[in-house]
Amino acid sequence: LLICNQVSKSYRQGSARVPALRQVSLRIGEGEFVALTGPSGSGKSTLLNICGLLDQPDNGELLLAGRPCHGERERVKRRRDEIGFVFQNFGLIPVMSAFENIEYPLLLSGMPAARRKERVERMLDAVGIADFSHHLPDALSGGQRQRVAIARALVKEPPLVIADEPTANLDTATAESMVALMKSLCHGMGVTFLIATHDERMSAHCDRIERIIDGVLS
Amino acid sequence: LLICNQVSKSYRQGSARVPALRQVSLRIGEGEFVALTGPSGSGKSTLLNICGLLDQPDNGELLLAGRPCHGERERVKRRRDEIGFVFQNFGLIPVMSAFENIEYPLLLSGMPAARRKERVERMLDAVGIADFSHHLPDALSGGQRQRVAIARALVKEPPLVIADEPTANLDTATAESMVALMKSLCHGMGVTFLIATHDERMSAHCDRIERIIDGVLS
Ligand SMILES: Nc1ncnc2c1ncn2[C@@H]1O[C@H](COP(=O)(O)OP(=O)(O)OP(=O)(O)O)[C@@H](O)[C@H]1O
Ligand SMILES: Nc1ncnc2c1ncn2[C@@H]1O[C@H](COP(=O)(O)OP(=O)(O)OP(=O)(O)O)[C@@H](O)[C@H]1O
Ligand SMILES: [Mg+2]
Ligand SMILES: [Mg+2]
Repeated sequence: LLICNQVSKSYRQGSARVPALRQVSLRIGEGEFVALTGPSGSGKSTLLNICGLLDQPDNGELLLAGRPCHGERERVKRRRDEIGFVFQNFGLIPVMSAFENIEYPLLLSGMPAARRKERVERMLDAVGIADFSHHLPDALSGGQRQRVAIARALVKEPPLVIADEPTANLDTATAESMVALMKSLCHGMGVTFLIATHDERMSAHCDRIERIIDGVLS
Repeated sequence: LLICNQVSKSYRQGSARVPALRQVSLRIGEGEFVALTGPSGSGKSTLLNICGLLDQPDNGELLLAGRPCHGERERVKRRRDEIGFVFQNFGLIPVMSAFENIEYPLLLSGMPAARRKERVERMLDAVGIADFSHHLPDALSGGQRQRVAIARALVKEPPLVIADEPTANLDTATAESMVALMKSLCHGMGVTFLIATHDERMSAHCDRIERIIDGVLS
């Protein structure tokens, strides 16, 4: 489903260049549940942003469902239709409630209101924050915000979910139920997962663990 | 050093009240290294914000070094002089580099420039981001931001450090060195630590583990 070929990315920092990814090649098949681990600063978020069509590599190519992405318009469309993304810092919309944040991707997909409501409420239950559906993000605890971010990424049951440290703020019981939720989508709906994590509680459940150090996939 | 007596706090949410803390009583002695654990949404951040003089309880009292805080002016002063705080979402100043974010508490303390530079560089080394001292927060990885937040809380070697999930975004090796850094300040300088965490790698090293569930300290 996802193929990276010799992907490289570096950042300009003042006069220097920070090499974040060095010729990374990676193949992920449909329905796989893959963990990406590595030290802090090793390039996990950078790689996920490229796989999630949020950013472009300096070199190399990315194929999603066998096809490369040409141009911003196509990237935006495919990102919206084919990928659910859990950001490392959650990326919730501050002026929208938990319910509205989770509903948002469904608005873009043109789903009718009654079905949206039913789908969002199911997700709120699944991540255990039904009682907080009307809270704005600043009226939610860290782990509650993280769970809204997870629910938002999953609500459309997209073919590919990319999650960047999705359990970092969660206690063990909550983390375990998030893993179970993701696995059920994976095995039940064939959703593919690529998860950056240093959390053993998460990587322990993955089919495959890819390791990255200093921008190099080993 | 820190005494909470029957501290209660609830939040208004629309017409409802969300009880976050229920008559919490807690005593922490000088030089103790205490973990506060509990499920997501159980009240950890709320309790830490009160202990850190960032927020006030609805009921009950807080004594810091035996003395209560009266009035905003005194709270600001004592917060600045006596407490280092690691926020769950880091709270870095976006327009300031890693170096400047860590230096900031020293500016408020009137330390001369040469000593400040020396102290900040020591902290940057201690948290392993010396190479990124000039990066702004958005040019840092999640775990690098977290380490800047830790360095900023420790740079003044305050009598009390309050840390809210300080290792959430860190790989195991980095997390272990952060714990070692904090313990050395604790045992070497007698700094007291109150750390909210669900991270076993952290709580395993604490003298004491306090558990909170639904706003009640057991
Ligand atoms: N905009 C940027 N400008 C300069 N350097 C950057 C930028 N974004 C990231 N970097 C650097 O690129 C490297 C890789 O960052 P990345 O966020 O991919 O790491 P990571 O593996 O996700 O780390 P963590 O586990 O701490 O989240 C880091 O050293 C970081 O400082
Ligand atoms: N401003 C607010 N308005 C309304 N409710 C709030 C507000 N801030 C926090 N809460 C609620 O108070 C409860 C306690 O929140 P708190 O942030 O203290 O939990 P926590 O233990 O730190 O959780 P986590 O482990 O997820 O970070 C949560 O249920 C949260 O939704
Ligand atoms: Mg990252
Ligand atoms: Mg919290």
